[in-house]
Amino acid sequence: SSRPTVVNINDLSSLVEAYKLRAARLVEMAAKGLQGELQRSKSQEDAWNNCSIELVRASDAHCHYVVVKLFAAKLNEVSDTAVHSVLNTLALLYALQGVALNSGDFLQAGLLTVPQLAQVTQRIKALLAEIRPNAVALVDAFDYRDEMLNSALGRYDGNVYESMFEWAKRSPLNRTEVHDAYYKYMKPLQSKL
Amino acid sequence: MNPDLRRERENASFNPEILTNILDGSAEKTSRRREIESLVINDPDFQHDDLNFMSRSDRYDAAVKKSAQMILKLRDYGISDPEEIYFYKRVVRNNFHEAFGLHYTMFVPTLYTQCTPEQRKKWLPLAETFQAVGTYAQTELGHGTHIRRLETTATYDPSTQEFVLNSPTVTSIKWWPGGLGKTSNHAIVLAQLYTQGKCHGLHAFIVPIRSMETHQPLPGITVGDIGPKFGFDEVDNGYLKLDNVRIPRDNMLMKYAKVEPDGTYVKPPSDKLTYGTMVFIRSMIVGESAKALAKSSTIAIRYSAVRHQSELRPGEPEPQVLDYQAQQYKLFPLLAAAYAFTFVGQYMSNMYHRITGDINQGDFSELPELHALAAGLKAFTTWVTNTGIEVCRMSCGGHGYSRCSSLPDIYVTFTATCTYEGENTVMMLQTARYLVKSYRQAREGQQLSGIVSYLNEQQRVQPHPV
Repeated sequence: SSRPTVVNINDLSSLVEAYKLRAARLVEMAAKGLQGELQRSKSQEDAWNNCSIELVRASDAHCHYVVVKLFAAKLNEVSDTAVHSVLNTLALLYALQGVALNSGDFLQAGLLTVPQLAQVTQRIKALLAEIRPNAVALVDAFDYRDEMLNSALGRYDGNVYESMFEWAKRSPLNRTEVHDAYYKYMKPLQSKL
Repeated sequence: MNPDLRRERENASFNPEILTNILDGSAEKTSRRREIESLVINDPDFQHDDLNFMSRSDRYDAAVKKSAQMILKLRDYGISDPEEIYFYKRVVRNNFHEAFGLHYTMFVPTLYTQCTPEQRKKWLPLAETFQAVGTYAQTELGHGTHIRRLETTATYDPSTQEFVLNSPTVTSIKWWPGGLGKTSNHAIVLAQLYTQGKCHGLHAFIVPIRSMETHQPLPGITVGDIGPKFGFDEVDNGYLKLDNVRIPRDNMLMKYAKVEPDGTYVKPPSDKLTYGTMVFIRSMIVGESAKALAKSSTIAIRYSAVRHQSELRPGEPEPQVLDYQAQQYKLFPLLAAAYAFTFVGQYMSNMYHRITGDINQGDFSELPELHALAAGLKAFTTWVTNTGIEVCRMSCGGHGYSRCSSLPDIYVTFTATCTYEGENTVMMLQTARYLVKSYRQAREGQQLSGIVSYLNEQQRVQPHPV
C-alpha cells in the first residue's frame, strides 16, 4: 500500500486525513456487517435493520469528515493573516474536540495512540486559552444586530441588567399594580379564614 | 458600553469586520446586507411588542400582518435578488417563523421545479401576486419521513379527465404543514397516483382548499389549525382532510411524470425528482443550523463576558464567567462549530444550485450524491446545533431560562429541524444507503467521484510518535 501517513494532532490537514480514514473504516465496518447479516440468510430488509446502529455511525462519521474537510478548505481562501490565525485555531479546536468525543473510533482505527489522546486534551485546553481573548470579537463578526438577536443577555453594548429590568416591567402581568385575581380570589379568601 | 465588553473588543487580535466580510462573501455584500437590514429595523411598520407578551391568536395576527407588509415593501423597494430577499425576511421574522413561510420556501419553488412550462404560465403569476397562497402538504397524521407509505390517494377518472383526491383513513389526514390551517387557499398535496387500476407511487398535485373569493374551505375540504406546539406559536400548522375532491388533470405537476388524457402514465427520468424541493430545503437547513448556533454563541459568550461569578482566587474580585475553563470548554467548541457549519452551508448552497443547473440540462448524475449529502448534513448539523443551543442557554444560568434572553425562542424554533424535512435518524440511514453502495462499487474497482471518492483509497495512517 502507499506510504503510511503520520497523524500530527497539531496539523489540520493531518487531522482531516484522520477523519477521512475514520469514516472509511466505519463505512467498511457497516458494509461488512451488512454482508454478514445477509450471509446469515436474513432478508435485505432485516439485514439492514440489524445494522442500523453501524450504518448511522458511518453516516455520522462521513458527515463529520465533510465538515472538518470543508472548514480546512475554507482557510485556504482567507488571506488576512490575523483572521487566518484565529480561524485556524477554531478549526483545530473543532477537529480535536471531535477526536476527544469520538476517541474510541480513532483508537480502534489505529489512527491515534493512547498517549496521543492525553496530548489531545492538553492541546484543547491550550486552544481554549488561545481563543479566550478573541471570543467576543469572533461572535461580533457574525454581525447580528440587537434587533435580530432580540436578547437582553446578548446585547452589543452589554447593558444586560438594565435591559432585563425594562423588559420585565413591560410584561402584561405588570400592566396593573394589583392584578384582578387579588380582588376576585385572594381578598375573599383572607376574609373567610 | 459595558466596560468588560469594551475591554474584550480592545484585546482582540484581529479585525472582526474582515471576518464578517468573509462570512458574507465580500465587503460589498456586507454593506448591502446591512443596508437591507436597516430598511426593516428602521421601519415603524415592523415594530410591535415582544411576541412573548402576546396570545397565540395575536401572535398569528402580528405574523400575518408583517408578512403582508413585507411582500408589499419588497416590491416597492424592488428587492428581487433571492439572497437579498432572504436578508430582508430574516430581520422581519427575527427568531420566529413567518406566517407565509411555506408559500415562499416550498410552494413557489415546487411550482418552479415541478411544473410544465404551460403550468408555470398559469400558476406562477397567481402565486407571485399572492392570489394563490400555498403550502406543501406531504406529512400525514400516521406517516412522516417514510413517504412511500403515505396513504392519500389521487385516482384518475378518464371520463372527466380529473383526479379524485381522498384521505381514506384518519392516519392519512395531512398534518403539520405551516400555513395550512388558516392562511393558505391552495396546497401542493403529495398523493399516491392511481390510474388504469395501477398505483404509480407518490406524485404532486395542486389542490385548491379555500375559495379565492371568500377564503372559506371548499366542498370536500376539512382544514384547520392543529393547536399549540412546543414553539412556532405564530405559525398556523394545519390539518387537511380530503373527501373525494375533484381537480382537473392539469393540476398534477407534470414536468417529469405525466398522465395522458386517456390515463396512460409516463414515468419520470428519475424517481428522486419529486423530492427536489426537499433536497433544496435540507441544503438550506444546514445554513440555518449555522445561524442558530451563531446567534446562541453570540448571546452566551457576550453574557459570559459581562457576568461576574464566584472567585477564582480567594480575596480577588469576582472574575468574568468566561475566564473559567469549564465555561470556555462548553462554549468555544460550539463557536467553532458555528463557523464550520457556516462554511458547510455555503458549500451546500453552491452545490445545490450547481447540480440543479445540471438537472435542468438533463444531467442527473450528481443527484444521488446531492440527495445523500443534503440528508446527512441536515441531520448532523441540526443534532449538534439542537444540543448546542441548550448548552448555550444553560451556560447563561437562570437568566437563560427567561424569554428575554431569546435562547428559549431560538431553541423551540430550531428544534423542529431535527424531525421535519426528514427525521434525522432516517436521514442518516439514507446517507448510509449511498455510502454502502459507493463502498461496494469501490470494492468492485470502480473509481468513485465527488466527496465519497476517499472510499477508493487503501491508505493507512500510522499514529504520530509521542
